[in-house]
Amino acid sequence: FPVVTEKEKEDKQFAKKYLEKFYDFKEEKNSLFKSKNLNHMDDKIREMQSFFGLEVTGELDRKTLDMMKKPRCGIPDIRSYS
Amino acid sequence: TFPQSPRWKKEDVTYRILNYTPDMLQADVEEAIAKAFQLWSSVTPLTFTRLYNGQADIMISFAAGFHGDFYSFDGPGGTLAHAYPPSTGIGGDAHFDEDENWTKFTTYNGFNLFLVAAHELGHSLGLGHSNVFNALMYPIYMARDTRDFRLSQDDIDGIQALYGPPRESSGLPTKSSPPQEPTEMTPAEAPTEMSPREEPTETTPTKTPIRPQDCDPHLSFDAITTLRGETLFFKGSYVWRKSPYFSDIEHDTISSFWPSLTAGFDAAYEVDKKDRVLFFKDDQYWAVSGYSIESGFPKPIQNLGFPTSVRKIDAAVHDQNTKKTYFFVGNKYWSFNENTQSMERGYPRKIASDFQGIGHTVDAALQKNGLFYFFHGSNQYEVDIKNRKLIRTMKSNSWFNC
Repeated sequence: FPVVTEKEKEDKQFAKKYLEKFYDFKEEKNSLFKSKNLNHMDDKIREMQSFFGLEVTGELDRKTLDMMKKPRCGIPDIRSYS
Repeated sequence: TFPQSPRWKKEDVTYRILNYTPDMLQADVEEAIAKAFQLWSSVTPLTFTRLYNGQADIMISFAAGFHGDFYSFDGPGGTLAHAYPPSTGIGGDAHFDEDENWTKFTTYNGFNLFLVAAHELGHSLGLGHSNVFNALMYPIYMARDTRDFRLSQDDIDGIQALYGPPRESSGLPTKSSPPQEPTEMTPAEAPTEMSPREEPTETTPTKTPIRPQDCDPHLSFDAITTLRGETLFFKGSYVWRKSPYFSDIEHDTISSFWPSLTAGFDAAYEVDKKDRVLFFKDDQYWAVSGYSIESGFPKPIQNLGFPTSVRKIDAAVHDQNTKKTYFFVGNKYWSFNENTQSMERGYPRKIASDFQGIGHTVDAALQKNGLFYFFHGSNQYEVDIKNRKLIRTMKSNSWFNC
């Protein structure tokens, strides 16, 4: 696999925070199955992509990242706001 | 709406401005907030009365970073503000990130307080986010003209689902409002609203041309520029975005990057040292830095030194080595010194005399890796201007891995 560049790590971290804040993504800290987390995050990326009418890929593509970086309101986009 | 659709169980809601941002005059903050409330009172039976002390339903404040709730702000950019749905205590309160630059103008050098306040007050009244692009309750900030700003139908449907339409009245204001701070617009002033039962008249969508295929052999461009290492190709309202890191071409629209710029650029170029891109359309130009459009634009192209006889520019390209920008108009070109910000003497000159093999008008121009690319229709000419040599001719869309 290609080495995950520093930038990609940063982008992933940024996306994780964004999804936690606005899409109720919860990283299962003690999850044995790392892949479980990843799938969960992919689902959340899809949810965000479909909200903004982006191509729903579940991947952190550039358009998705661009949208995440735009100035916005601090309220979550999905209704499970607690 | 929020879970369980919380709403105010009364029609006269109170608000209080707890503090002010130093970015604006206090009167301008008060006006922006009053105007934001008016938007919502004009389409519901709600009235909003300002309190100057004590506990109001909606407490409005500016704060930075951690400010006493579980949702700290994040410095400039990112999150601009947030608000709580209707309930007691913090319910209804609206907080604005003081690390932002707040303004009353429709500028790109800061965030318009009226627009953000109107959005947040939608939350204070019980609305969630909308995924309708132009809706006020869309989560992403979009700079737009606020002079006769209107709620979208989605916003109106949402708020009227919670509170119903405005009450019909006999023309007299139902509540006397203190002269200096009208809390309610008299019905005569209220914008005529389509009542929810009326079917929206079908407006025939203006026919926007569909995007040409990437590898269409006849593809030509209006303008081309570099932008922070990437290359942007413009045609009508469409953008093709080519990155040095990704092989695939991204397809965007001008409005997705710069919502308030009108499509159909004539020319564009980047001065990378200043992280600035200039767009030209007819006899005006705009300067942007990333997403934000610099304040004070558009400006007339005559500011750059063009005679009034020049009504529009065909193409422009900045030479990163000589710091000169070449503007192409018809069969002539000008040279502009970016350091002195002035046109060079001895121009305009004939394009053909200095650019080998370019004997016609130029649609778009680009400098990449020291070489120049001049686009005319569906063809492109690679020129080494140092050695005054036309290297090759290619299709305009050769950059799209066709």
